[in-house]
Amino acid sequence: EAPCVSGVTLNEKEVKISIFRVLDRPGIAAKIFGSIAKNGINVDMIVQNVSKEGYTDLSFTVSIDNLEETVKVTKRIALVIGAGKVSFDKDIARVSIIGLGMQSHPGIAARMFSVLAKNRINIKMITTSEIKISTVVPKKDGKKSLRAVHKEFIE
Amino acid sequence: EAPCVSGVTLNEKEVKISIFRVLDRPGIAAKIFGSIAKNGINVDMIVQNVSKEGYTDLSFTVSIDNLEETVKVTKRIALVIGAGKVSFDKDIARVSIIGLGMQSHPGIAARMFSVLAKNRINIKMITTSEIKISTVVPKKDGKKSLRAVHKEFIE
Ligand SMILES: C[C@@H](O)[C@H](N)C(=O)O
Ligand SMILES: C[C@@H](O)[C@H](N)C(=O)O
Repeated sequence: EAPCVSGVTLNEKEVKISIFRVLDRPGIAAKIFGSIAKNGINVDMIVQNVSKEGYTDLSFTVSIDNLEETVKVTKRIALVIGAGKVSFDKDIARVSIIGLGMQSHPGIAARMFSVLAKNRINIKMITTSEIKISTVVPKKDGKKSLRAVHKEFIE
Repeated sequence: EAPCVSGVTLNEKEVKISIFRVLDRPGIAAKIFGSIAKNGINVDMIVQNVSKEGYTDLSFTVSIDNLEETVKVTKRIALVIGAGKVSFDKDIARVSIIGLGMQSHPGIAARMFSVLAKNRINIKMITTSEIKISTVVPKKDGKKSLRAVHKEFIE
């Protein structure tokens, strides 16, 4: 079958914010992101994994220019919903591969993760869909990741 | 600005597998998904949120037909990498909205989450990108979610 990865992207201008210990019941995600949207802040990547004992963590990325305001807004809403602590991480770069029908090519994600592993790059977050596989890596590894993944899939 | 949500999808044929307490260092994700790919199993959604104290959880979805084999393979690799327990959840449906440039429309995700919240539907997992916002909800709420989100964005 034809290779289906059409591009690799690097975003070094984002920061990640996490709200820990969020109650896992309807309305919580709506409150959090409604609040952030009301402040006109664009949210890029949102990640929520499964809850444990009724609580989960929510992480999301915003442009670095919005860091201060986003942290302020997030801490305010975290208080309202009784969540745990809010933290932010500027040490990130987001490397993604874009393609079509990637879910029916087992191993595309595995290949991307292997390439990063071979370069000793730690994967801090992962989100995937049929059209895009995104990994968040340490900021210093952003360009190295882009080159390595580009070499693996595009060249 | 022109509305940018072009479609809503529902996938009721997936199951979610989680590996808890995975060591957060290079090579782990590659081992897990390399192993699954070697067995010819297609992986759809992969979610990894940030680690705490050096460990994180990895969740992913596969077609329900692959459940048994995937659990077997995953348990085997979990042992190899010294991860914690492996669990699976058949009680899921994945509802996604697809569009263009959604990250520059603050509030699209918030609107989707609000619609689900108004219908008292709990969001079990979230992954987003500029082109797709995916939520995993309880299986019984799949069709209701699809209708509600479709009504909100498409009609
Ligand atoms: C944690 C959060 O996503 C919650 N489950 C909600 O539905 O809003
Ligand atoms: C947890 C897993 O993603 C690990 N950080 C890796 O890079 O493989």
